[in-house]
Amino acid sequence: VIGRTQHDEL
Amino acid sequence: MNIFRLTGDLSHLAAIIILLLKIWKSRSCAGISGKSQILFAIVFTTRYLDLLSTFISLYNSCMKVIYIGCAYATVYMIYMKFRATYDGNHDSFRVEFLVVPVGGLAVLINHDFSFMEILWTFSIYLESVAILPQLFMISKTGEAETITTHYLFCLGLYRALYIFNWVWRFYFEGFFDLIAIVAGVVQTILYCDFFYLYVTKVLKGKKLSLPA
Repeated sequence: VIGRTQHDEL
Repeated sequence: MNIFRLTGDLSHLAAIIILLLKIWKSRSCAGISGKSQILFAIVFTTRYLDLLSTFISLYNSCMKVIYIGCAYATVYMIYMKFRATYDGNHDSFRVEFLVVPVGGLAVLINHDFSFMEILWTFSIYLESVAILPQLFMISKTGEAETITTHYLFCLGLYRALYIFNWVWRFYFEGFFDLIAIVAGVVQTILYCDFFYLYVTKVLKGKKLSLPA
């Protein structure tokens, strides 16, 4: 899965 | 930030504060599952480690500190300060049956096989089932104090609102995080039977009692 590792949600 | 995510976060904050005040004011944690509260403390700890490394916004950092602080304060009150009122006999859910599969799944299915990312994924999966010990305890005692049902309602509502937030972000920002969405949907589904009882009973002024 394409990386989405900047989590801006609580 | 959108209205669904903001109201979702506020609903989550409300739930945490309601529980904290309920235990503090009544000086009792009767009917509260300590195991669920420990799981929530683990969820926040594993998810908010980036507090030290990544700054997103003042709002984001403040809320993370508040969530972690309240979670540990709640666990402290249940297991230390008011432990005499802790109903261990009914809080008998085997949490290892949650933590182990969730841990395995987080290692198998994640966005990036890195330490922080696996912890974040573990936290997302764990949060979706963390309320099970509490719901199990209510099914065993056959009832719940009204303030506890308000706590559960706000807690369930928060992730339901997040689902609308994810729809909003997909539509307006083209952003979506499948792991968070799937876990969030599962989490919300687990509350459905409680939501039904809450709307049909508590909102009509009755006490929430399950057919034992």
